Amino acid sequence: STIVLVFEAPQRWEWSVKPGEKVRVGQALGD
Amino acid sequence: VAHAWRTTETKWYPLPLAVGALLLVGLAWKHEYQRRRREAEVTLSGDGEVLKLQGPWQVHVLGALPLRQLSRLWGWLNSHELPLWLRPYGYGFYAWLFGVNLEEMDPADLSAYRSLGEFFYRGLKDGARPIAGTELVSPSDGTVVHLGEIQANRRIEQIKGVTYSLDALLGRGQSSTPVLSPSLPPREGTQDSAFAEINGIPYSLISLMGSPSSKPPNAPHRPATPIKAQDQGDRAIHQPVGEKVHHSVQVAQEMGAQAVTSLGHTVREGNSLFYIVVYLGPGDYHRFHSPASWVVEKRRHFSGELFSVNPWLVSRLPNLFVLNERVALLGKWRHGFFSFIPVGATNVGSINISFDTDLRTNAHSAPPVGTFVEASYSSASALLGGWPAVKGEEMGGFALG
Repeated sequence: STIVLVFEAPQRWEWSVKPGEKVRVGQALGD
Repeated sequence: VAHAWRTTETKWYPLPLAVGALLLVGLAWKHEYQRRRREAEVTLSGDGEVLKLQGPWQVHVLGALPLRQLSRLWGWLNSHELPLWLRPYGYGFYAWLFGVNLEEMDPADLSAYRSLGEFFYRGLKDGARPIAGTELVSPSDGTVVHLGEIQANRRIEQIKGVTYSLDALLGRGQSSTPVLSPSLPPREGTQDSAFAEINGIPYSLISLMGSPSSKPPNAPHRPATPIKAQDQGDRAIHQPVGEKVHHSVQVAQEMGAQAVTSLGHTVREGNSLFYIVVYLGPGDYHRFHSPASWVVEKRRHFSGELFSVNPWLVSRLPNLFVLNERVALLGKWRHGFFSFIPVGATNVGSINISFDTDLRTNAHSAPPVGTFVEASYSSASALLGGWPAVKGEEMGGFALG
């Protein structure tokens, strides 16, 4: 199963993760 | 021959089980093959692209299988109650095979789970997943497959050089069926200032909405992360309370073809659309939580296939996420448009949304591929115009079959 998020954000948006990285519920994805 | 035909006695014998099973599989395959032929020319993509199954031979072999039937059979098999003595060994083996952390689940006793399906949909102990204070957090355990910014051509990159249409993923235009109004449980008071930034509603009013004394009847017995009032006073509020968000069509046109037509919104000046794809492995915790505080306005249920979504197939089957069955939850957050799309797979064809008990996925008689059924959540909150999902709150999950 997979979850896709599509959202609007300011162009200065920065990701905290990168492809291939393991994540857990509640972990920061971006800000 | 004519004489033999008239005089030979006919004797009937029961077919062996294996032959009967083969006949049934053959009939299912024929039915599936005919369905696929009928749907082969369906235009799924918002930009008029006709989507067909393409890829290496393994993809075509998978495409010939009755995946939806297999998924439901898998779910049925795993809903059977296991004997008490077998449970610790069976689930222990599963945990060893797929790397499940048994120490964080709730309840911790393996024999408490009656079936593999129940074990798969296990909950977590309180505090097992702390929620970060940043704006967007992971909705689930898993692996980040891809992320990035959506360009003006409105296509999302599946793998390097292979893209699929944003409009096909979220739906474009109106549903061909009437818009449903599911019966939603009363909403508890939500004390999150992020909602004040979404609709420009005074914070004091938001904290009072819903029925503070009532608990949703279908709410999970104990969410992995308790819903608490969040102090977000350190955030910069970008607009004065009470002022409506101004979506300028002209600005969007100047930015390029970035309009989010699925909700009729346009992207605000200085904003862009971003995406991230998280893959949940067989050993991962399979419930999902709200990645931000946002308002869910609509649900679009897309019928489709149930291909596996493991990274191997993602890299070989273009348009995989558009071909598969999925539920698109559409709404808004403090920066504008927000959507959350759980995509089903062969082993986990059932997508549950905690507050929407009317939703039925992986049904036997699914509508044609490429169509969607739309439901409006506007009755959940007159103030916000949808279901307020609090950051970190459990929203649903994937179940076997």
